Amino acid sequence: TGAGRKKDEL
Amino acid sequence: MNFFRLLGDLSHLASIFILLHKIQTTRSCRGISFKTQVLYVVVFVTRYLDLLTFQFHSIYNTVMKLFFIGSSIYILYLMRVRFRPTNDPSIDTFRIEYLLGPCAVLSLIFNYGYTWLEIPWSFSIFLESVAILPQLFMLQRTGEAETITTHYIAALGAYRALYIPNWIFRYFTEDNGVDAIAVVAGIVQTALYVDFGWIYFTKVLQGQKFELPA
Repeated sequence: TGAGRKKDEL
Repeated sequence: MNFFRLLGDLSHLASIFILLHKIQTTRSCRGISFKTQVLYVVVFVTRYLDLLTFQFHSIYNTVMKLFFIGSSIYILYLMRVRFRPTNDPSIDTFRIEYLLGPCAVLSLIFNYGYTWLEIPWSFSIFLESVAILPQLFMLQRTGEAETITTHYIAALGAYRALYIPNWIFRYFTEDNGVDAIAVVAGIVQTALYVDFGWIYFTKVLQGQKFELPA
């Protein structure tokens, strides 16, 4: 996946 | 999901319930910045566009997103319709275009992809980091606040502060790097609460009224 947006966070 | 993030999210939920409680019981939105509340609606709507893609994460994630969008719009309704006479725009004078413009520019420079989900998401992260400023500005102007209003702001600050140990925890326990946009904006956002937090701890939690030094 690599660094980037954490899609599970609100 | 870890302890810090769960506690942070619960603190965020609590802040909204405190605000609703304040407006309903005092039947007044005095001391609450309408502009900050408008910015939160913009933040939630632009961040949670992914609801439209039905890319499901968890029931928790979806329910929270819907709650944040719904409750923030409901608060605007309370302020603008239900308790409109108690809302005094003459002290809510922060110019939010000075926040919206730079956040739009930043989101075009820093994002995780030029798509209709990623640019609004990035914009919402930057905007959230400064959305409390009209509220803090109003506090500065009036020099005092109802205790319940300070509890609301403190809960918001706690929510932001708790996301920082969450990211540290995730950095060491997961193997997928750092969300640099969220972390940098999150640290800026938390820093904005430091001044307020100091007065909250030294005055309000000691049983005194929230008053700024003259």
